[in-house]
Amino acid sequence: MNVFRISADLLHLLSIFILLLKMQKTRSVAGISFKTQLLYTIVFIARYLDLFESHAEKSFELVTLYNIVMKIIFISSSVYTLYLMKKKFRATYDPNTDTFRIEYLLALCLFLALMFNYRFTVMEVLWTFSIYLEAVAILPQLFMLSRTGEAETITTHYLFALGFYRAIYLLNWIWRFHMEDYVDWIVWISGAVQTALYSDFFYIYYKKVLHGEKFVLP
Amino acid sequence: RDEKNVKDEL
Repeated sequence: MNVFRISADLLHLLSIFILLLKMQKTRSVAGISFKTQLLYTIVFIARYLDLFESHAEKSFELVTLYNIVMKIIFISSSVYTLYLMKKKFRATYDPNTDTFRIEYLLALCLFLALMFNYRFTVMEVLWTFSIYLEAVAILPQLFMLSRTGEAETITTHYLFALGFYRAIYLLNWIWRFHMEDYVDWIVWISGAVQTALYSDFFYIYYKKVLHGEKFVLP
Repeated sequence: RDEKNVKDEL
């Protein structure tokens, strides 16, 4: 655990908090892509299946407890978000702007996970699938943003925190590479792709929102 | 990457 990793995780938590705050405060899920939220839920469940494995034989360190708590928070908050979007605030969701075809993303990531993984076991392929899927899970949301052309400020704060947390993970990996000889190509390449997908968004967020303007696409 | 393939990140 280093300062980059912990900051990134806290920023990820903050992004989830902002999203829940946005929905509760405005009592609306307008501007939020259900498809992206669904993909994140699939990502968390596929990746954190190890929660259901026996922990008895693992050495129990503080970081293990930390990971377990975070995994439970990520899974439960993403399922809760789906509930809010599909039930509680359903009337405020506009499916006509959320039209990205996630079937292709799911199929592509499954194919890549079957082809490029560290070990060909069910758990390992699902973990790899979740890494690839997380990298592209924001695409329906960015697509929705480009269709509507503008976003509420709180929604842009959510997206910024969500994108920036992965950017800080890049620093964490550089740090770990130097300090621990840690190497993980699957995670590194996916993380770089994930961060790159946000570059346009980061630019507009910096140009407009940070200068007190509304987020409007040029 | 070591043989145990420890996944200690989230």
